Amino acid sequence: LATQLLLSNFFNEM
Amino acid sequence: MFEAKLQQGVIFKKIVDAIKDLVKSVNIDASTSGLSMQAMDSAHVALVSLKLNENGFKDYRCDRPITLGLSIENLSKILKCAGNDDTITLQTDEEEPSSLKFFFENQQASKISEFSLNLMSLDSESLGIPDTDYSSVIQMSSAEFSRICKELSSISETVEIETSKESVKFSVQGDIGAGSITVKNNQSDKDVDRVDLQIDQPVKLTFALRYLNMFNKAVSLSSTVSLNMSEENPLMVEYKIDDLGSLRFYLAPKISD
Repeated sequence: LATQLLLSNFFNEM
Repeated sequence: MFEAKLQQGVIFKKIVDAIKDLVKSVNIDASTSGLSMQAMDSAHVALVSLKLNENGFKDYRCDRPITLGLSIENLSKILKCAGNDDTITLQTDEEEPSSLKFFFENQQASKISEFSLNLMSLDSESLGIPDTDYSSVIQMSSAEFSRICKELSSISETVEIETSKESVKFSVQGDIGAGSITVKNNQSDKDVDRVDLQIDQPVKLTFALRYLNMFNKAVSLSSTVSLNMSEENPLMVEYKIDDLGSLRFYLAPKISD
């Protein structure tokens, strides 16, 4: 099974 | 004073239709250079980024930057009243507008509709998206990509995209079985068949198909779509809007446990 990552793993909050 | 007149109002209708399943409310930032919007889905897995340049509008004026908080559902209701051949004008005189005016005019200027949409104050959740030099870029027919995603999502909810110098492979594995679609470089002069691969580094990434199927609602904006990937990076799907700007979708990958 694959785990869905979040965008905050890649982009930082401004 | 802010006023933006789009000759082909249908483009604005298509943009809102393309994002309404993904985001519920958005901040549109208007500045002298044009309109921009960035919003994430409720799960913070996908992000939509819209940029419309001022020179793509028939008329454009923005005396000072303003933020317009819009409910996509309510915006959709108003845009339903615009004909596909109408020009669409957005306008407000206030500096801190509480509402945004919309004018829809038919070609003969014989029918003019005016609506005012109440604005929302939304906290800006914007993310810093670094300019990425993607190691694998695929340009292909947006209809073809949309079809691939639809077909494969009947087998699995997850697709693995693997690029190599001469092809891109979409693979799925589900309870009923498995499948893959391999698309090769094709310099055909027919839009629907042309595939242009720029692979500096091959990638193998996994994504949720339901998001890709939502992104593909933008297929009416452009006959081609570009898939931009680098290892350990969100996928960026871009629909260029002729002479106006672009609609981009970012999707965080899945990792196999």
